[in-house]
Amino acid sequence: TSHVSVLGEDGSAVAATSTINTPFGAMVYSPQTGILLNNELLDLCRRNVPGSNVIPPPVPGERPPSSMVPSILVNKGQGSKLVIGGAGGELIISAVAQTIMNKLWFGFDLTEAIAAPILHVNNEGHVEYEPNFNQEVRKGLQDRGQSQSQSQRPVFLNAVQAVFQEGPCIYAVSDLRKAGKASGY
Amino acid sequence: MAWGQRATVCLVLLGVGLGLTIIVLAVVLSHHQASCGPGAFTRAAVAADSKICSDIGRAILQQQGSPVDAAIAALICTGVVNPQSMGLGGGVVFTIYNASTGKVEVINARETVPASCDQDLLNQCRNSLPLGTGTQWIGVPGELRGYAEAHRRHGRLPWAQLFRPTIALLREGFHVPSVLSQFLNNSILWRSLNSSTLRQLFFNGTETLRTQDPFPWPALANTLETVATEGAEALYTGRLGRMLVEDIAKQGSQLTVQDLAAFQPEVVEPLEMPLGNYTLYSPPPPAGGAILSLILNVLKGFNFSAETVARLEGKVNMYHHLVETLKFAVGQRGRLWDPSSYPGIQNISQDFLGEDLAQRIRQQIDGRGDHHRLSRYNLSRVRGNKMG
Repeated sequence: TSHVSVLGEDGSAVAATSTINTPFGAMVYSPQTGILLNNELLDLCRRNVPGSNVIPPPVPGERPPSSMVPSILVNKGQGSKLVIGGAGGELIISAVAQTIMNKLWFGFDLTEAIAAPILHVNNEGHVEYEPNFNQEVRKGLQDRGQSQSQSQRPVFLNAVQAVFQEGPCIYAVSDLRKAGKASGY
Repeated sequence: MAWGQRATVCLVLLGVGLGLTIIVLAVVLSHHQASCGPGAFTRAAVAADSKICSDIGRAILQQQGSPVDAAIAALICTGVVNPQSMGLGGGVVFTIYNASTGKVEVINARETVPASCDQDLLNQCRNSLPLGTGTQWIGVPGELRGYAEAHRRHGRLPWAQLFRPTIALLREGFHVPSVLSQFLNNSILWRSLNSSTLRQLFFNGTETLRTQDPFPWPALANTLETVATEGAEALYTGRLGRMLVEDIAKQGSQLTVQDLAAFQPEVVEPLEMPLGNYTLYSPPPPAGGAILSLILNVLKGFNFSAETVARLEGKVNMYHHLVETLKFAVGQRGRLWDPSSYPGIQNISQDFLGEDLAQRIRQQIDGRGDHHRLSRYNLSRVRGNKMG
């Protein structure tokens, strides 16, 4: 998955997230067109009917569920807005939520808000910590009975891109985790 | 002589005026720069996950392109620079804010289930994780018709102009970026890549391509040129679509040209949720906006702030509430059904953005994380995939 955030001169904005789900998707290549095919239908494995273990079969034309959250937050009163989205499969929502909190609630600047290591909760309710996550906080959470995931995620693929406008000032940041870099003028 | 003196005086006054203007401008700009802090821009910006694609997006804005034009151009570029992450064989979701109308809309062009899909497909879930390789998992690609719809509704520059920078990138000697090389040489991925048809693209003999190896990718450059001149229909109802279907049918895919022709992006209202002085606009199900909104909706009720997390205890407390909220959110993820395919399924969005569920979740969060069974969070034991 990749995300692009754009802010135009008139204040219009676009958050766009595009995806090949798992790295290289279905790993199927069309040599005549040069196109790699995604494995989107794998996301159907996520659907479930509350209280049932049965996963209903796919329906032609159905769109599988997705973690993609290209979002725009607008503060009309103060003339500010945050154009944000992320990549990284099920980490996307954890990463975007924590970036929004860091920026809008905790007063981080945009670079710090994106760079701050995240935590994630997996399907078993265990906590997974991104490398460099604050050790003291981690210890404090364990003291409160938050169980840590036994199997450490091999790699954290979360990457957030965002543009923040505050009056006449525009800040654009791409995640260094993926060697990104924003541009503006 | 008098005329000469008058001319001299005028010139001097003009010079002084000019000097003053320059000084005032310099003060204003430096003041602005100072008030905005380092690294700020003053007019527009693009944040993509590579500098080269951010630059391509910015150039489109400077050519008076719209933000949607810039986003499309940056995405086309990213499909080349980070092909492990996205491309024309995937799907895209746009959230678009129009400053002159204040309106926001979502264009969902994620892939759909093909007409002939194996009804037992989902019995393969467990054995296919975590990579999900194979033609059985291929949906109907939505990427290009998503771009076309976004461009039709919000584009300003000619369609072909959005493709030119990436075509030039490929034609003028493209080399393997470092991030792509890391993925190609990842031990978990290498085996699958080596036994897949991607081998012909990413391997040099027995070795995968390395950073800075030449990577011309002529087949994609030709496709981009065809799409630039003929439009997205070259893939959805034209020659490119037939070639694509023909290629992957040889690998077992059941995708048909009828599937491609029938694909339609959805243009829908965003989810809209107050978040302090902000309004959060995010994509509705089956995208993840309802889950993101639920998380922030619950947490905003605890009024965390820079002051409350300044000390370690306050930070631990905030993250404890975040973890508990994430547990409830993960438990709800299975409810992101596609409302157009399951009209009977209850629309979860109002629930997730409302105050009742948020308040009920807040009341269930106490000081411990280990006093409660997983069923309380509706957490399944089934290990699902890492949906993208």
